[in-house]
Amino acid sequence: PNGKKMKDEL
Amino acid sequence: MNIFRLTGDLSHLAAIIILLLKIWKTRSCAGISGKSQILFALVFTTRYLDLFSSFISLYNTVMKVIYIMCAYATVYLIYGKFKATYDGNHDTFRVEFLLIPVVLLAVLINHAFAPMEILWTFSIYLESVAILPQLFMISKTGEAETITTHYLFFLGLYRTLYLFNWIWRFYFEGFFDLIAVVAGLVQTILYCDFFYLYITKVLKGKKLSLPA
Repeated sequence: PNGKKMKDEL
Repeated sequence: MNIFRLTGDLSHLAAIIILLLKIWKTRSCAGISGKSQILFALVFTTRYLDLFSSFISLYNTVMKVIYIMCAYATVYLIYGKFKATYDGNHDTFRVEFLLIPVVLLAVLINHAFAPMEILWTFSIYLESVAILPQLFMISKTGEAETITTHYLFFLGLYRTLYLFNWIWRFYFEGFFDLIAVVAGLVQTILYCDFFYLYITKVLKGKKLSLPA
């Protein structure tokens, strides 16, 4: 899977 | 938010503050790579542009602002206030060898071909290798002050804890970010050699010095 961006991480 | 993520963030914060305090208290940035610190400032700047576009949480915003401010404060102390103590002769890593491949990779492999996404991806890739000028400097001088090794330990621990955080999120939240995970793995691997020296030497009360 290409995955998705974890926007909540630092 | 899970325990790995929180301790990872706190470990990152500890690293940043240890470095700032070391420079401030000793009035010296000897042994610190200004180039690595500029790269980290660039990492935070390009990654946290979303401060202007989206609000995630108070925690998220506050931490981002603290990281950015500390990064620029560190760069200012090295190249401004305590410039006379900066060991530029030993800080000779060629950063263009990192920046050029990282820019190319960010343009080629990203989640979406959009300016903000490419900058975010650039920051992830750059962070994974931004410590190299610092590690290069230590290998060149053959030693590091103990406080500098504590800084490096917490900085390495942070991304290692994030790896556990990503495993957690994969299993419990169905989240998976291939770009962050691969870059995080690379970043952690770069610290492995240092972790070994830290545990076998520094934690036993010896100074970190490399064989000539």
